[in-house]
Amino acid sequence: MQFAKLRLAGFKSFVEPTELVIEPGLTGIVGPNGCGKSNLVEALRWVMGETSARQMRGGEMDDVIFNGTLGRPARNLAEVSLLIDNHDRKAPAALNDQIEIEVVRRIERGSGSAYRVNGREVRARDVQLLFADAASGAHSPALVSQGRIGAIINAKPSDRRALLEEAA
Amino acid sequence: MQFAKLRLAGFKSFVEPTELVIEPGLTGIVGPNGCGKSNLVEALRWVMGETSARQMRGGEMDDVIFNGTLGRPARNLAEVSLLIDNHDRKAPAALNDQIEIEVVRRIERGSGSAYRVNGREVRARDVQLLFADAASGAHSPALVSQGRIGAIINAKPSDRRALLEEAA
Amino acid sequence: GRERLIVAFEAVNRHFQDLFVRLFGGGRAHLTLTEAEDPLDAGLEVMASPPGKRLQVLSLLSGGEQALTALSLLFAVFLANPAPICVLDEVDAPLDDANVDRFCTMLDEISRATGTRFLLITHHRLTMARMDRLYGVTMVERGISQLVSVDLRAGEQIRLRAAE
Amino acid sequence: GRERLIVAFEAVNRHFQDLFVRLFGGGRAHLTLTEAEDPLDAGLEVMASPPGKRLQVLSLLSGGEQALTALSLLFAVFLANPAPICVLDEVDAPLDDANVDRFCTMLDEISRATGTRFLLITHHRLTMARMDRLYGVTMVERGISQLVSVDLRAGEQIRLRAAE
Ligand SMILES: Nc1ncnc2c1ncn2[C@@H]1O[C@H](COP(=O)(O)OP(=O)(O)OP(=O)(O)O)[C@@H](O)[C@H]1O
Ligand SMILES: Nc1ncnc2c1ncn2[C@@H]1O[C@H](COP(=O)(O)OP(=O)(O)OP(=O)(O)O)[C@@H](O)[C@H]1O
Ligand SMILES: [Mg+2]
Ligand SMILES: [Mg+2]
Repeated sequence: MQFAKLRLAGFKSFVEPTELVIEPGLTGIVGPNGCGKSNLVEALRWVMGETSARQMRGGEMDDVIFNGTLGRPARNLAEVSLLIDNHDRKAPAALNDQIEIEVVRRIERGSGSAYRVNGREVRARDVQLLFADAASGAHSPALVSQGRIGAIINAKPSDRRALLEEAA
Repeated sequence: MQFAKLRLAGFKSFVEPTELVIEPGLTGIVGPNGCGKSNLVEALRWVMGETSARQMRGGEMDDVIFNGTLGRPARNLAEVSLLIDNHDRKAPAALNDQIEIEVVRRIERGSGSAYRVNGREVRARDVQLLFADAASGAHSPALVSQGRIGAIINAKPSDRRALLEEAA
Repeated sequence: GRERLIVAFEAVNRHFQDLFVRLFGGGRAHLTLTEAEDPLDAGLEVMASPPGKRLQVLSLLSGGEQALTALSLLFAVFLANPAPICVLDEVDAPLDDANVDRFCTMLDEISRATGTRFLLITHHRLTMARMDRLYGVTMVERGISQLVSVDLRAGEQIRLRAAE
Repeated sequence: GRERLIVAFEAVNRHFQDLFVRLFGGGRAHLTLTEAEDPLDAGLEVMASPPGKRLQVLSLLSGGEQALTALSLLFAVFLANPAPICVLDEVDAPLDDANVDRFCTMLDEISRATGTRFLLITHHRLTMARMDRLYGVTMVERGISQLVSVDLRAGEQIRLRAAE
């Protein structure tokens, strides 16, 4: 399974539909302070089933929905989709006949979020299992948020053990 | 009172006598990772009366004494001195007749540290008061250690109040 | 005690609002003392809105915006009671080039106004280029620190390259 | 449970020792499981000595040395169970130029070996110069993020300037 494309609309500062193609090798993301780079990382974590608003730097999960600027009104809907290339046929059995897998998460202000995989409505649990089988997911140690390197250094030895368990 | 010169010997990675002239304006300190830049900041905090080994990134205060490399043996003595220019006669009364004030702190492995001001032995308390009167000192908010900016942001509002008290 | 704290709060808040606008090149921000029976138990809350954005708490800002806001607060406290020396250890690490530039301009202005001597530890070439002088710390012999004064001509090289 | 943890520990420790030497250009380091009745309650301690220095705990290393050691640990865990995607948000901020260079070389090698796709958020011009492609995020309209693909020729400009 390869991650091929991330699409977002109404998610944090990305109010307009935005598409990030994820290609092999090293892709750099640059831009001034406050322009939305870390928001992209959060969109990826969120579509993979993140359930904690704090991980999204917000107070509640509705904080991921575009909340307006001095020039534009707030939105009530946010949607992120992740396109996965399954040419190597490594997806879980239920989905392995598909060449492409599209995972979509959508949230409406005040009424929670819903997930779809290739058009079919699924539970958060199903999405989390899909990614866990692919050694990824919202809590993968390979997603390193800003400032998290410091947390590894200052962690107590028993907290660092959690890293080992991811490798087991 | 102006800070004019910092001299150190046997302090952390500065085993050889070293002199840093502190001039007006902006002085940059540069160099590769691990070369000793932050150790200089700690030398300044230490000579102004720092009593916590943790603030010196060590387990006990003896950790500030040069503890050897693959090529050199450890030392048993460390000494830092701070030269203050008192042309503007703003020092506390007891010292105000002096044009220059030299504060020296010396530590011997296993037997604690001793302070001298212009050659006379004094207590840690006297040194701390000298600097408190000069809006400075080991805990001055104007000494910002590496990574401390993050601590201000993540602090609880009641912790940030301590900053206000420094200004009062 | 209470009187002094309120007076200090007002002075720091005035400096904070001014420094925030200078560092961000616009926007607005203010401090509030959180509710408490006794002002001596109150906490300090920071509200900030970078240019063109809505007012929000510190945690929703980006990494660089948070660092810049914390620096505004730190220097607001400093200006209320200026110290003879100020040492900053890699505070510019999260900042982009435009913010580094505004930050150095602010330091220059504060140093001229208060006579405070600054020591800045940095890896940022733009910050190096704005210094009055540079010291290098090297470990020619492994594990042994040595302080050398960097010739300003070499510093000039850094300035020219950074300015491109 | 216990068996798997010990096997994982040994694999991670081997990778950690190898990556530490590659990132620091020498030195040595190892992991230890701290004492506990049951290995499932043990903690992970990190001992490291940069080239030419004595072996010590993490807290005595410098800011940049700690970050580099943490990255060695992170990628040691990663290599034990490679993920299809790896996202790094400004992990190069505390690193000097020589360490940024070794770090990018390591990422290149890992990406070729495992096929993992990397997204690196950075302000470091040397890191930008080592990427296969660059995306820029801008806020032409204040508060509204827009993603643009940076023309590699412009990227080339960054490479040329960084290489001086
Ligand atoms: N729900 C939301 N609606 C609109 N804007 C939002 C929302 N949540 C966060 N933001 C904005 O996103 C900005 C932060 O973006 P982000 O943290 O991605 O910046 P960044 O590019 O990573 O910057 P840095 O280089 O400083 O780390 C903040 O200024 C905040 O105002
Ligand atoms: N008592 C001591 N004796 C000898 N060396 C010491 C002692 N205490 C600390 N050190 C060494 O000093 C080094 C750290 O120096 P310091 O933290 O000043 O580096 P730095 O220049 O600030 O680096 P960075 O850019 O990564 O922050 C460590 O590698 C450590 O081995
Ligand atoms: Mg960010
Ligand atoms: Mg340092």
